[in-house]
Parts: sequence; structure tokens; C-alpha cells
Amino acid sequence: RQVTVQRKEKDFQGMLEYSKEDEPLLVRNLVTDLKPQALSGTVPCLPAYILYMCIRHADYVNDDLKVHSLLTSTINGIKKVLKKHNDDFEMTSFWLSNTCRLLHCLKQYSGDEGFMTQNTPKQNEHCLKNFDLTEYRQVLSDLSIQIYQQLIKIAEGMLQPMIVSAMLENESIQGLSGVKPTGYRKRSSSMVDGDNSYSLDAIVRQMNSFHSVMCDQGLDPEIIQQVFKQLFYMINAVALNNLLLRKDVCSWSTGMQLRYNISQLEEWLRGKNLHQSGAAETMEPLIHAAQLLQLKKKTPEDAEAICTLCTSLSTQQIVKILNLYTPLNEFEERVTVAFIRTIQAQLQDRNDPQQLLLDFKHMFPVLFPFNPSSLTMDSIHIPAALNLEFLNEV
Amino acid sequence: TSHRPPRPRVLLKAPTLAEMEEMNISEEEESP
Repeated sequence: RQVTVQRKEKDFQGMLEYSKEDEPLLVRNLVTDLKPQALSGTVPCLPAYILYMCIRHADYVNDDLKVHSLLTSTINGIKKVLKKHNDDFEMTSFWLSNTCRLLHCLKQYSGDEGFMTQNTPKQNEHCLKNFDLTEYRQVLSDLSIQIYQQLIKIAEGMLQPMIVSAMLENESIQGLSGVKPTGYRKRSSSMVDGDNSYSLDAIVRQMNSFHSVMCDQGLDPEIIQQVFKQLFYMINAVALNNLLLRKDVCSWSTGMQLRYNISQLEEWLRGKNLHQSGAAETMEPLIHAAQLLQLKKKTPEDAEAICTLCTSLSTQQIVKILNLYTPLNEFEERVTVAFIRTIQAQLQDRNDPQQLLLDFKHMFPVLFPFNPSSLTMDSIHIPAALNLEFLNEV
Repeated sequence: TSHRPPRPRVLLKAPTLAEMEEMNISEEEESP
């Protein structure tokens, strides 16, 4: 009797095997020497998935030392890259995406039912079998916070020099320059030769660039929202602090331009579907300052309107802006002392913060909500450009 | 259908991020 043996092609189970001696090469090619551009056209966060598949094989063969060693080398490798590229937005965003994705994978495939609710049966087969990596998840979460802080610092450093000229000095509304207060020269530091002058478009372009980098790299939408909330807070704080210290921008026309600029930013948030991020709300003090510059400042009714509208400004800030307010021309009167006293009397029961200026370095606490992936490990292809041919698919 | 209870996983103790950094620094110092 003839027996035919049908040999079933070995299925890829979504694990990657490597020998211990190759670990430094793996971390070098996949982390420390990797250029994000080399991965264009591949699935976002590919390094995170490859690392998880390596961890999973070490777990599968019950080699705790190999798991320890790979995770430690990976984390140290990521820290090394971040240190080397501490002013590179793209690189920092890339490692934030990948660190968060690795953290999500360690949750999604932990075997903890709370993290498995959206898994397919196939994904459930790809869970860790032997080890509980809860403590490593904590380390990756701490690392993600550090990377997020570096990302914000880089973005703020790029945006900050633009804020004052784009929000307060640049005139994009036609005909508004004719109603500038007389007797005040434009700031020589930022406007005369145009070298340091930025329009609102420059801010918008920069934010478009941040947004597309983070989206392309597959950073979680909730994190992108938090990045923009933080950046909008800084725009608000830097612009308001400047307004509170400069007489030449405390005018009706600046109020008008400022409100227009803020509405452009609000429009940008809506266009990027970021209107639920809380970013627009962080601009409220600046919106109220713009309104204060535009409102009438004469009668008790005007005082009432100011107190009702400017709820995001402290009494001290309102009084300061009123004191700095510069009439447009000889027909507009200065704000009287009596009017300012009326305002102070109306607001005396408010429990306001004591400081005049906002802390523009304030950071909102960041959250990294669990975001499982629908991708299945065995569908991941490793491009030759990564030079990882020493990894064996298992 | 298999209803085998899963084997409990062994908790791998991890150093903190700061401890990891310290270890990494001392390793770098030791290496030539």
C-alpha cells in the first residue's frame, strides 16, 4: 500500500527566534541605529511588533533571562537614541509611538482578560504563556512619560519664538493698521527687519507638520490630542503674559486681531478633528483678554459686562489690562480710575490666584489609555532594509 | 473544547527606569 505523506507547510505563529549573541545586533539595527525613514510604507510601530514577537519567543521557550536581557537592552537603547536626538521631533515622536505600542502589546497579550476583550481568537493564541511582565509595563509607562515630556519640550521650543509676533503683532486683517494706537513704535526686536517676524500661518504650518508626523508614525490619537492641548496652553500663556506686560499691544485693534487669530486656531483644531481634545478650552484666558480689549470701558453696565464675560482672567489681570489699555486716537478716552475701582469692587469676592502671569511651563499630566491593535502578529512582514535576517520566524 | 485552566504566569521582577540607567552607566564605564 502506498502511503503519501502530506507535509503541511509550517505556519508562522508570530514569534521571532534569535540567538543570545545576536541580541546586541538586534537592538542596534532595530533601535539605536534605526532611521524612521527606513520604515516608510511599512506598518506603523513595526519595531514594537518585532520586539514583542522576540519577547514572545523567549517567553515560549521559558527563558526568563533572555526576556530580562532583551527588555533591558531595548529600554536602554531607546534612552540612548532619545539622548542623542534630544531636539529631533520626528525621532522622539517615533520612539514615543513605538514605546507606547510595545506597552500596549504587553497588555494586549498579557493573558489578563481585562486587556483581551477586543482580541480575536487568533490574537489570543499569541499571548505570553510563562511570564507576567507587569513590572516591565510600569518601566515602559515611565519611559513613555519621559519621551512625551521630551516631545513637548522640542515642540514648545519650535513654536515659542513664533507666538508673540504671530498672535499679537502680525496684522492680517486688512485696514487694521490704520487704527493702531498712535505714539507706539513697533517692537524693533521682532518687527522692523522682519527677521523674527512670524504670521499665524507659520504657527499653523508648524502644527500641521507636528500633526502629520505623529499621525504617520501611528501615535495613539489620545496622545496626539494631549500634545496639542499642551501646545495650545503654551500659546495662550506666552501670548497672554506678553499682553499683560506691553502697553503697545493693549489696544482695541490688537484685541480684534487676536480674536481673529484664535478663531483661526479653533478652526484648525476642528479641521484636524481635535476639537474634543480640550485644546481650545486652554485658550479661554486669551479669548477673554481679546474681548476685554474690545469691550466698552466706560459705564457701570460696561463694568458689569466685563465681569460677566472675563471669567477666565483674574481681577489682577483684568485691572492690569485696563491700566495698560491704550486708546486708538484722541477721540477714545483712557480707562478712568473710577471705572477700574468699579470693576475691583464687583470682583472682590472672587477667589483669584495671586500671580499675574501664567506659568507657561506648566505641564498637564499625561495619560496613555490602552489601545489594542487589530493587527495579528503572523501577518507582519519584516522588510530586508532592517537587516534582521538573523531572526527566525517560528 | 478545551477548558484547561491557564498556568499562572511567573512575575518577572524589573528594575526601575532609574536603576536600569545606573546599571547601564556602570556597564559602559566597565567596558573598554
